[in-house]
Amino acid sequence: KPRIIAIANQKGGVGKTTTAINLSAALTRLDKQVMLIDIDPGAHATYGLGILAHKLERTVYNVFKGEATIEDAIIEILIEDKSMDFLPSSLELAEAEMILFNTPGREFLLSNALSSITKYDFIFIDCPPSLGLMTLNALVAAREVFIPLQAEFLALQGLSKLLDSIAIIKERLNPALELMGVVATRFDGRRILNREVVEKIRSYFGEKAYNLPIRENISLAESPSHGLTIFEYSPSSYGATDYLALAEDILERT
Amino acid sequence: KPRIIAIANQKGGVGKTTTAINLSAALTRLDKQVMLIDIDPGAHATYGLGILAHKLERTVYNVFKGEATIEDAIIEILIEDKSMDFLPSSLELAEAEMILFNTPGREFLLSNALSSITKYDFIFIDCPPSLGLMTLNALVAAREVFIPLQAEFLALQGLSKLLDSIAIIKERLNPALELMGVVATRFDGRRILNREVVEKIRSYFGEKAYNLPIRENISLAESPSHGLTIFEYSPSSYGATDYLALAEDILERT
Ligand SMILES: Nc1ncnc2c1ncn2[C@@H]1O[C@H](COP(=O)(O)OP(=O)(O)OP(=O)(O)O)[C@@H](O)[C@H]1O
Ligand SMILES: Nc1ncnc2c1ncn2[C@@H]1O[C@H](COP(=O)(O)OP(=O)(O)OP(=O)(O)O)[C@@H](O)[C@H]1O
Ligand SMILES: [Mg+2]
Ligand SMILES: [Mg+2]
Repeated sequence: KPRIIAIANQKGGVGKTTTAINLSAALTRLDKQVMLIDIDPGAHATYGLGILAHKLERTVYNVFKGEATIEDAIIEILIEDKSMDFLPSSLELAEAEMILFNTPGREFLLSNALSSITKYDFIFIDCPPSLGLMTLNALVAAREVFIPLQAEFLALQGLSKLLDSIAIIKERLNPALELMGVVATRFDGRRILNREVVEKIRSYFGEKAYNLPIRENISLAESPSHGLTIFEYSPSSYGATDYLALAEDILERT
Repeated sequence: KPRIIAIANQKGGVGKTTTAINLSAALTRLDKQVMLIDIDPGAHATYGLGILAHKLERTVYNVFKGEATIEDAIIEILIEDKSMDFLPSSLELAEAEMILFNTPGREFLLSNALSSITKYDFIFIDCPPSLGLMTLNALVAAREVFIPLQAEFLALQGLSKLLDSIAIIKERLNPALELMGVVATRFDGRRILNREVVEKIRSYFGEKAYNLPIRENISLAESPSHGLTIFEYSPSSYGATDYLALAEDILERT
């Protein structure tokens, strides 16, 4: 049974997509079977893997509309000598929120589509920066939520809103939903604020706080513009080291 | 008649709130009458000005529900020897999207509330990182849209989606809506990608691209955690210089 993990945080620009792409790639390198799903209407994970979302015929939107199965829409992404499956987003998803809003079972679209999928070790879902219908679908389909968090001001304030939403969804829609953990991103040891917030995260979350922060690293900001994961773009960078260490930490905790 | 300007970009973390707070403060220092409105359910502009959104009794949400007027909910923010008015957000706004979704005239809530307000030179609206109901309200109430843009990969791709949405809103809901312009944020001259994208922005937008980028500057990331604008926190920093220069550029173009 695959671990289905939503990568969510309604705060914008905290490293959700960077984590979704590079953590999926790291686990693929460690011989895990991985599928990555992009349900952000901005399709950043899709473009960041070098795929032109606006030219695709089959995306997650077609799956939601019942016009295609996940198998039809999947794109295979090569990671060195291995590969992971990728379910791309669509720019039309932005309209989907409005169109699907009054559809019965609107929160279960993704969960229904995934119900017959069994072959992976991990399924990651990259969420948009809001608590709207797409993120709702991810939190209903997932069994775990993984939260990238930029160690800045307000990081913890926004988090309590997200934890409240998770609790409501667990109570009403998805009893299996659990918090997998929190990881600090874009960490710069020279910034006092970063160090202070990371300390707060550790004391608040205990062992659910993944120890090693992902360090601020220019290669992570550049790799998506080449359509590459960090492992192809700059394999000896901090970015590659940190995401590999995070993947190993996740496997050790299993 | 006030200039009503929505600060919008559905990409997360590009500097919308940082621009909303510090551009409002810069124009206040230049003797303009300014109101800043926070309609992001994350209430980042509210917390960033040192106001605890979760303790407030009157917010923009109460205005939307007809329980308070804008005058009732406004908080005066001191900027040195001057002051600007601030309409705070509420954490309850996240539910508002769902609750108000089927309300007739749901896109006109903010525009109706502002219809009797005449005394300001500028009214800025800080938007959340999505094209949902709150941003829709801002784009219907505003006559201009100002777009902060991080000069990274995908910056321009996301922009075309926003420009499409603006065109639809102009056609169907708010014929007065115009693009005021685009400003590059978090600019670091050493990063090739930043320089390349800024060149593209200039060639694409012509004089609607505000010439001076806002430079990456640690004081801008730190000032909200002290509840201060950049002018109180670090008046001689690049951040203060750049936002003052942007304010002067806006006034010269008037
Ligand atoms: N560790 C890092 N070091 C340097 N830059 C980073 C790092 N992580 C992310 N970034 C950069 O920060 C920006 C935001 O990252 P990303 O797009 O992954 O965030 P997000 O949370 O997915 O954003 P959104 O809320 O729009 O979905 C991007 O430009 C990305 O390249
Ligand atoms: N010029 C700058 N230099 C350094 N840091 C900056 C700059 N502008 C913004 N930041 C930092 O980048 C992060 C994102 O900025 P901000 O919150 O203003 O973006 P936003 O677009 O409003 O985000 P959201 O999409 O969540 O509303 C914050 O941590 C902020 O402090
Ligand atoms: Mg993202
Ligand atoms: Mg913001």
